Amino acid sequence: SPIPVPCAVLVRVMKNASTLGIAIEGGANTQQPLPRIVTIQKGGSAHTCGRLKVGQVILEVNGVSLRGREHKEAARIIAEAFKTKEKDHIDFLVVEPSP
Amino acid sequence: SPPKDYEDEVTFF
Repeated sequence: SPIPVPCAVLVRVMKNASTLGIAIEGGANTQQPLPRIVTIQKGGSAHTCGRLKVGQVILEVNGVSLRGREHKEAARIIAEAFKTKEKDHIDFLVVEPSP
Repeated sequence: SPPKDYEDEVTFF
């Protein structure tokens, strides 16, 4: 029988709102070793994008792997990706939650 | 000191 392989998807979120509008949980050394999206707030850039969903796990942010990074470090990477003026978007590599 | 509990850590952006 086929082994289900989680499908990674690249999602580009344009910075078109004053907040990114997501919340994450988890990180290295927790039961959720990669950050998982737990909230998408209406009115934020992520909600406007429409392709980030609660339950998705974030593998990479702008090509930077979150593997092995504890919660605070992963959070810092995401916050800085939103804050930097160098790009008008953030690329998230996410995995859909397992069925 | 007790080990930090990361399990409940949630960050909003």
